[in-house]
Amino acid sequence: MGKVVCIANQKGGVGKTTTIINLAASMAAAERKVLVIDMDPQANATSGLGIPRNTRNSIYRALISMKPLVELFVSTELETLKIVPSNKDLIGAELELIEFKNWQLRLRDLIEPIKNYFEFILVDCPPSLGVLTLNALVASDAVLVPMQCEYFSLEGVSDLLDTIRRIRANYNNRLEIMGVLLTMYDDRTNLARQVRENINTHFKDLVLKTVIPRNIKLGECPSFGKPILLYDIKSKGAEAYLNLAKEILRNEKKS
Amino acid sequence: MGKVVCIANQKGGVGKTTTIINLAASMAAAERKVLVIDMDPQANATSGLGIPRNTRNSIYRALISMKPLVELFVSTELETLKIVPSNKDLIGAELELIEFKNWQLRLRDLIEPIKNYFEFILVDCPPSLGVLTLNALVASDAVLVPMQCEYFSLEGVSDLLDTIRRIRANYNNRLEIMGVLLTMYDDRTNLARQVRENINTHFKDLVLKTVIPRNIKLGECPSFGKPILLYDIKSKGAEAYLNLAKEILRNEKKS
Ligand SMILES: Nc1ncnc2c1ncn2[C@@H]1O[C@H](COP(=O)(O)OP(=O)(O)OP(=O)(O)O)[C@@H](O)[C@H]1O
Ligand SMILES: Nc1ncnc2c1ncn2[C@@H]1O[C@H](COP(=O)(O)OP(=O)(O)OP(=O)(O)O)[C@@H](O)[C@H]1O
Ligand SMILES: [Mg+2]
Ligand SMILES: [Mg+2]
Repeated sequence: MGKVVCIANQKGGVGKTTTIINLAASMAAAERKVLVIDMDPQANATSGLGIPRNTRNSIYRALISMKPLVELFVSTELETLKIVPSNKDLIGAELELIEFKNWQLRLRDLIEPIKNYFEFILVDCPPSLGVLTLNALVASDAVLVPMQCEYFSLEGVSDLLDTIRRIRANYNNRLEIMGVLLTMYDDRTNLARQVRENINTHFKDLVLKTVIPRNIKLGECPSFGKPILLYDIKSKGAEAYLNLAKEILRNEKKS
Repeated sequence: MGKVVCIANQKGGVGKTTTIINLAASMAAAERKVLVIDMDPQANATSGLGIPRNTRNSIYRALISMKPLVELFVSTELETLKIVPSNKDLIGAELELIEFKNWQLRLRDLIEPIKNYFEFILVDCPPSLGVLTLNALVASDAVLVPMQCEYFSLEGVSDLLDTIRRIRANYNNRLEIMGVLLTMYDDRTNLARQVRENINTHFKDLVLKTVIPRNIKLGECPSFGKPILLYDIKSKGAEAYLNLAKEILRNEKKS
């Protein structure tokens, strides 16, 4: 039974896309069947996995016409990893989607028929709490929240938690928080250590044990359209995301 | 005559808010009258200037009820710097705003009566090309585009330029690009140097001479609600933003 996980945080640039690309690739390296759905108009998850951003078949067509997702799967360099790409048509989609009755349920209804094809379905969200992110939260079993150890990141998290509670109450009572992931962590700064302490006090055991360090290779690999494990498997970035995949797969076995 | 400048880039986390706070403060330190308008639901510019995010009087009330902006000015620690704050009411504003006829013109019409009170009116935008950013572009004389020297940043800039062209053609023919500002620049990495070369080839003399280096003090000062020049005037971050203010004020004199 496929588990749907959205990677969400309305704060921009906290590592949502970097996390989905490299977590999905690490799971696929462990022979798990994974689907990535790119719900961000920037289409960074699409290009980061080596798929052109201008494909005609994108999540936009599915959201507007309810075209079955199975017709939109695109293969990647990893055998068990597929993606439903995004493109810039998605920029105007929010104003179009709200014209539909029950617009909040469209992604959930698109995923339902293909849920059992995969072990994990990971959804990348844009940096906002708008229509696209709401659709992803309604469609998901769990939310993974990447957080930078910086002040502005800490500030916005209460709005995200309020939105998750609201979605759970009105549309999706199974929605849980899979975990909070610390990203771009630089152990050498006081700021990072202080914010980390703050996050640990606030989120307790929701904070995942794996911490993603700042690692330049993670910034380089998207320009080659490759996840980090196909770009530089020996890097600290690759090691961290492989550990993240192991931790998440272990946690899933227990529940 | 006040010049309205919006700080926009739909890519998240590129330094939009850090730029508006520190550019505004540096201009105010040079005794220029400046107004900051926070159009981001995250309200980071509001808290970064030491104003509580939960103020009842926010840009949301003005956008929805056309309450005159002059009634919403809040003072900051710098005498000639005022702000119209944001709060989380703005999260749902996009769906409410589009119910109004000519929703694209609301911020422009709010700014018109107070334009001459200030030399510069700086508008912070959320990381998207949605209703709030479109309102800001329609209301502006110029756009300042912060860019990180990373691959994903480069990828999204063509969508931003398309949107600027569309706004110029349909709503605001005076909208120009004030410049592209390189932020969080780390001279030691190949990635940053390569992307910088790419940006210089693409944007030529639109790229501002001042480059903002990565500087931990810029990450620390928001937690004290102070711009960098009131937190650590000797830091590289403070020096860079003071230089940026000088460069922009010099360019404005020439035009
Ligand atoms: N651990 C890391 N070390 C170094 N660079 C990183 C790391 N994680 C992400 N980056 C880089 O930081 C930038 C922001 O990351 P990313 O684009 O994944 O964040 P995002 O949350 O998806 O952004 P947006 O809010 O725009 O969708 C990118 O240029 C990425 O390459
Ligand atoms: N030059 C710099 N050196 C170090 N840290 C920086 C610098 N500029 C910004 N930061 C930090 O990087 C993070 C992202 O910056 P900021 O929030 O200003 O970007 P933004 O574009 O406004 O983000 P969003 O897209 O979410 O609105 C913040 O935590 C900020 O403190
Ligand atoms: Mg992203
Ligand atoms: Mg911001």
